[in-house]
Amino acid sequence: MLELRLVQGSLLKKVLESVKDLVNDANFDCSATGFSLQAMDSSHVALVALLLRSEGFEHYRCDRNLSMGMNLNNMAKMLKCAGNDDIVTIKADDGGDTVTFMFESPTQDKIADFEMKLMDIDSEHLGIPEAEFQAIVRMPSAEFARICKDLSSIGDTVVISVTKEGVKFSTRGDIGTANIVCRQNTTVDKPEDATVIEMQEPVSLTFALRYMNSFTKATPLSNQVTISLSSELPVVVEYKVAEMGYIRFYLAPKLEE
Amino acid sequence: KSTQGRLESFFKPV
Repeated sequence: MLELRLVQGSLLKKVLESVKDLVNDANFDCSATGFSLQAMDSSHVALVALLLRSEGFEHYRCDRNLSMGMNLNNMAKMLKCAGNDDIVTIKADDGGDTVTFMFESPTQDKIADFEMKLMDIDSEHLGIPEAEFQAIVRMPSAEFARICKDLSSIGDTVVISVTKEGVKFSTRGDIGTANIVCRQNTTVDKPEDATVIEMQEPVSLTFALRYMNSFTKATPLSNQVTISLSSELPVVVEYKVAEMGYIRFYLAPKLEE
Repeated sequence: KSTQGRLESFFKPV
């Protein structure tokens, strides 16, 4: 038996909106730790890792570890039917072939339940070791989204370079080139407007903008994004999910031949 | 010239 009650149901809506175009089907894993997901896109270039810790739920009952295969587009369709202020409860029976999403309005005057068919998915889990990064950039998520969108109108790839000067996002295409440099800026009124660059050593990597733009669909989840870079390792683009967890996107770099 | 890396080149299946 599984029963997870999330008062801030809009978080789950936002999570699904941010992953449904990247991954078609995925197994959601439920354990005492929390509600999690790890899935790759069909070309095995990008990976999403989600964790919503059990403490973040108002009620969290998970009698035994459960893996539920879901079509993320269908799950997103169902969660779209929840109001932004609704409380969302996820329910499933051990060994069952359905999951139920229950939506309660804040005043309890409307209660809806949507039952979705589960599916069997052969999931390939990758072991992601803890890594030391050469550079970690924390910046406003809206700014990062704007940069990715702007550069993708010029080119297909972005070179992200971190030096003492700051972080540089560069692209080139048929019509020309573009460079955007963001410097560390901690003298801001609001902490979410800060740009913080922690550099162990300079690093420069190239990534497909199509994926970066897809990751920025998580922007409504968090005011800040963290970009962790290391030579010849996938970049990690992380958005915190309120106080309860994170959504991390890994993207393999373009490799020089 | 560059090629798109795959995740399996960096992380091992478990």
